[in-house]
Amino acid sequence: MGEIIAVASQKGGVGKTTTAINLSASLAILEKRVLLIDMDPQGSVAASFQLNESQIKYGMYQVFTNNLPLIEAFTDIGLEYLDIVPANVKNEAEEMEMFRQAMDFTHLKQVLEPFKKVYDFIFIDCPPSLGSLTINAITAADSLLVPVQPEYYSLKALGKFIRSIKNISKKYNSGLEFKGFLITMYDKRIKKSKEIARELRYSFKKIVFDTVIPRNSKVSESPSVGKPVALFDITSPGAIGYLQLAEELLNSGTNH
Amino acid sequence: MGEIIAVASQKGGVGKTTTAINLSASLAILEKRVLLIDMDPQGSVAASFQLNESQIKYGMYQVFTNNLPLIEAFTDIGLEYLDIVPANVKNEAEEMEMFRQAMDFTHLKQVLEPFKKVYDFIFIDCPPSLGSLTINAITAADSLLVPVQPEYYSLKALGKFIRSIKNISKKYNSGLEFKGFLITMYDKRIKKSKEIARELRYSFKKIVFDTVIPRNSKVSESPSVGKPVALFDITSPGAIGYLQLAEELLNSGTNH
Ligand SMILES: Nc1ncnc2c1ncn2[C@@H]1O[C@H](COP(=O)(O)OP(=O)(O)OP(=O)(O)O)[C@@H](O)[C@H]1O
Ligand SMILES: Nc1ncnc2c1ncn2[C@@H]1O[C@H](COP(=O)(O)OP(=O)(O)OP(=O)(O)O)[C@@H](O)[C@H]1O
Ligand SMILES: [Mg+2]
Ligand SMILES: [Mg+2]
Repeated sequence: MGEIIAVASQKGGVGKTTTAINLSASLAILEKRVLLIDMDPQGSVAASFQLNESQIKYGMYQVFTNNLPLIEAFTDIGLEYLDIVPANVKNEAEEMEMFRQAMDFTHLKQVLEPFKKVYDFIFIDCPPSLGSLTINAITAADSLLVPVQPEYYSLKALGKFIRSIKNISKKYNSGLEFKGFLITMYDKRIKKSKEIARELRYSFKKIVFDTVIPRNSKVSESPSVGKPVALFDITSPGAIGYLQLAEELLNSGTNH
Repeated sequence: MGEIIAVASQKGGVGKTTTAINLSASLAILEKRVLLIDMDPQGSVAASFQLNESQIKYGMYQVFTNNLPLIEAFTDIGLEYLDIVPANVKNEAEEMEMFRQAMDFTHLKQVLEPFKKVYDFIFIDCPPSLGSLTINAITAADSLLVPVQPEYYSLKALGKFIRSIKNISKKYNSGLEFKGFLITMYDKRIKKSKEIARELRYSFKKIVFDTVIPRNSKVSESPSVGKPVALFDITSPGAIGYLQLAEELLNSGTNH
């Protein structure tokens, strides 16, 4: 049975989309069957594969507002083991509409359930908020992966975020497991970066991934050519980082 | 009469809070009277001044959910020309509540109106979304400042964001002016950074601030000591950048 992993954080710009894309792609390279769902109205998943709005007919917007069957919202990106469902939210009115429809917090869970038999992993990219879209993802997920940038605001935001996740999972998904914190954009030249990463491992001990994703310009460049970093430059520190993460995920079973 | 400036972007982590804090502080150093409002449930403004939850009694949460007069939600941070109102949203239930109360999109405008006589500038830090909290800020604002990180996802998100802003301002605030795009975290060592900054200036011509804020570790370190970067290290490229931005804002009148 496939595992549903929500990639979430209320803090913006910590590498949720980058992790969802590159971890999915790395697992697909290791011949795992992966489905990637974009629950963020920004639609960065589609942008990562250079898909423009005219190429996308359906997405999670239609799944939530018109009860479109999920399979009809798949978009082909030409990768053998990776399928994606874009967000396809065109403007703020549609965002509000999807937000409203998502007040049924179990909607995504029901929609994804049948696909657990078909995929080894289902990843959900979340928006930077604690609203109904993220709650849907947390309710549907088997486990949660939280990217953390080793910077003050990102570290400071964790306490409240984890408390909220506990509240949400107690109410809607008591079986939710915590996969771990993933340190992203780590820059060993910056003293503060090292300090914060150390503090994170000290306070959260076992639930921080061993793999640390380094800050690497190939990672931020790769979406501009529509490829995951492993297909853009397999020798880059970013590509190696995400492949290692995929291995660590496969070796760790359900939880660290 | 004071000017209300919303610092907004749907993209997360582009430097909204960093800009709201450091531009406010730089203007206060230039002896302008500034009020800073945190409309982001993450509450990064309070974190920037090392205020913890127990020190904050009231914030924008109470202003929206209990009709608390704004003046009662001020928190003293010991800076002469800068006053702040934190967000003070403690958990996801309160976030949902504030979101619901903010469906009256003119609430913030009514609350801020009397304070335009007292302050030269009122800045509003926005969450990374297009929901009711951001719409309140756009409806209340005289002008909009949009930080942009010179990276693919941030650039790609602009088109849709600007379209949405135009829709929102047509409906709720036809007088909204566009102050400009501010390039943040610019790293001259990264080829892509230069390319994207050039592309931004090419497509948006006059409405990009001349001042570019460089990536500078003093900027990301300063909130961990509870100070704006100008009070942390006035000689740093980040502090100089934000002081130049304050000068540019004062010299430019209402619009570029
Ligand atoms: N390891 C890395 N090295 C360099 N740049 C990175 C790395 N990871 C992410 N980035 C860049 O940092 C920025 C933020 O990452 P990303 O957009 O994935 O974060 P996010 O959490 O999904 O943001 P949002 O909150 O807007 O959804 C992007 O421009 C991305 O390309
Ligand atoms: N000029 C800069 N140099 C170095 N780091 C910076 C700079 N500007 C911002 N940062 C860092 O980048 C991260 C993102 O900035 P910030 O939190 O201000 O963005 P934001 O848009 O407010 O994020 P959110 O979408 O979560 O509200 C922070 O850790 C911040 O310290
Ligand atoms: Mg994202
Ligand atoms: Mg912010």
